[in-house]
Amino acid sequence: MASVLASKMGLNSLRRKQAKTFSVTVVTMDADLEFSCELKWKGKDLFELVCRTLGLRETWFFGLRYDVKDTVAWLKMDKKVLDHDMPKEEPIVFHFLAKFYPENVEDELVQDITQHLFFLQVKTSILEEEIYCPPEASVLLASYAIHAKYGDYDPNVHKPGFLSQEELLPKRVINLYQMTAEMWEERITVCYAEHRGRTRDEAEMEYLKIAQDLEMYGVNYFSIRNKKGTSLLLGVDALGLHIYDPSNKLTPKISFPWNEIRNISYSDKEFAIKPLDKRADVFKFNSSKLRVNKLILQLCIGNHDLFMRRRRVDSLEVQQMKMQAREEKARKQMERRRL
Amino acid sequence: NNPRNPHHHRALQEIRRSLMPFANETT
Repeated sequence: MASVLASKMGLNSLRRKQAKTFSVTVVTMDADLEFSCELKWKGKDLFELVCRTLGLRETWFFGLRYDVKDTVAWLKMDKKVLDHDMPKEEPIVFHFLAKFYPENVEDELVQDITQHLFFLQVKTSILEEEIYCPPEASVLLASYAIHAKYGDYDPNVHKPGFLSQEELLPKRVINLYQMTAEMWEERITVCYAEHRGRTRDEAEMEYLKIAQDLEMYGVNYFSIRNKKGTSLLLGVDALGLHIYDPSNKLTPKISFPWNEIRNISYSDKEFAIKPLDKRADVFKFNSSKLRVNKLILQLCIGNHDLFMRRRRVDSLEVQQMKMQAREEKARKQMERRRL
Repeated sequence: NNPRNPHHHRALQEIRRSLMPFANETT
């Protein structure tokens, strides 16, 4: 008996020594997930596991982001996870985030989980002031965020003070006015009461629609220099590339829509945007950081691919997935009406 | 930038008006 036990123990420690796994933590917008990955896994294996765990099928919007030095990078699907240049202390931390954004949020997002993750990500970016949000829009959006959290407005339940623990507005907005917390709550509650009759899901979608209408998400900004050495901002989004003055992130000086670009090349650490119109100037730029240049290139390719894909018929698999999700949504709505 | 939905547009204008009297002098 003892020898059997000893041999079993020996076997277990041997197994441990030969462990072919490493641990990762995947932080989503509403949960932290722990996974044990095989050493040979590629980015795709981990990404697919996360999507399966979340029940998320609209995978094309998302990516796994990690911090590297003073910037961020996205896990490559066809490269081994451990071959990426990142700190290897376990658990390795990744953030599961929207990498690409829809052109039209209402038409394109199908699953509730996709919508929820987008909602949480955009809301966080607005509250943390990564995105500029005018004061009046902050109040309107806060009323929909509250609606998404608390359900439909009910004056018997939602009494003064019910928002006292909530983070409602960007600090910058609060500092612009001489208003107490109670006054802000009252403003937001007035709006909340005005859009009664919606479900939480509908409130989330309304939030995203308003934010999209006001162009408050979807652009990835990068500090760049043009060939004359002028500091500029580059914005990459679902519709194309935009060049901004660093002091005005909202109105581009020049835009290059994807369908008007003949080609974007990257060589000798320099980008060149060649417009379709051969008479138009080629726009050359770069970022001083190699990692940022790589990130720009990845986002250009990914956004352009999605732009082209939106203009083609969905694959059978995607058609089926969208149909299932729509049926599920319709079934839920029917159930709600019946109740 | 105005939202496509006129209802939102009106709501934003109303909120802007209601905030105005409380704006800090510097704004």
